[in-house]
Amino acid sequence: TGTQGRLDKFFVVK
Amino acid sequence: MLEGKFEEASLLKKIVEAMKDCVSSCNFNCTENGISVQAVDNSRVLLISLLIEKDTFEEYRCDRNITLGIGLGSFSKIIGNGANSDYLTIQAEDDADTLGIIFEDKVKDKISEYNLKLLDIDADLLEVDAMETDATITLPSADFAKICKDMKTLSESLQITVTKDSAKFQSAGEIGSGSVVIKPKTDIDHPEESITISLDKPIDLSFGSKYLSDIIKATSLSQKVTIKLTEDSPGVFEYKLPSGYLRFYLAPKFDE
Repeated sequence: TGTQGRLDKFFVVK
Repeated sequence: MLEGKFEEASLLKKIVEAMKDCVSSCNFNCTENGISVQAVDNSRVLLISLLIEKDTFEEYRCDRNITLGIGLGSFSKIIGNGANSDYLTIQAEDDADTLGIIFEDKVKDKISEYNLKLLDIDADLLEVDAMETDATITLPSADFAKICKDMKTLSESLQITVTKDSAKFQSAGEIGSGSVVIKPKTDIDHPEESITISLDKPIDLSFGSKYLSDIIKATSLSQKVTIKLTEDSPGVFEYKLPSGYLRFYLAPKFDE
């Protein structure tokens, strides 16, 4: 049912 | 010095209950405008963003910015000792290593005081503010919680598709499949029952059911939940506070 994405792929560290 | 007095302990109880199964500890950043938290779960899939604005409090003062590292399990145990209707005051000196928690019974002449040991938490912050949104759904939070629970019985994934006039939630697994379709509705007598869907682009996203189970623990905070979706981006699930919000950013699943 698909692979779970990670937030680090979408957001940069401030 | 920080001092924030909640009209009812129940609000902070609900906030902590909604967060503690997702993250075990996090920094509460206190400024003159209120208290904010950003925390990511261990698997770095679900991010919590909390804002408790100054106006939420019966009384609030914060002379200098303070960061309070709080273990949510321990915090939950201590605030569980107060009655829901008690006043709850949190208090910390500028260089404190403990957080004072004071309950005042509104009927009896009773004051209970606790101290929570603070933690030193080193965590990075993610830049989440500049997200675009392709589709926004607002629906009763209890309805969304039921959809997530019902679909979780079928599969570890929930697929959300949004078109111009409907949002479809569906799951398929070994025992079978199911779907729930909702459409916009205006209920003048019961505005909290209204559903709105606004759409710039059609959406087709899948999310992990176990993370949605964590998100819906915030259901008691607000009668409504707003879901902001963008293709190939994390979903945002927002529960409004009387003044502020509790938001969850959930990374989607994708096909290999």
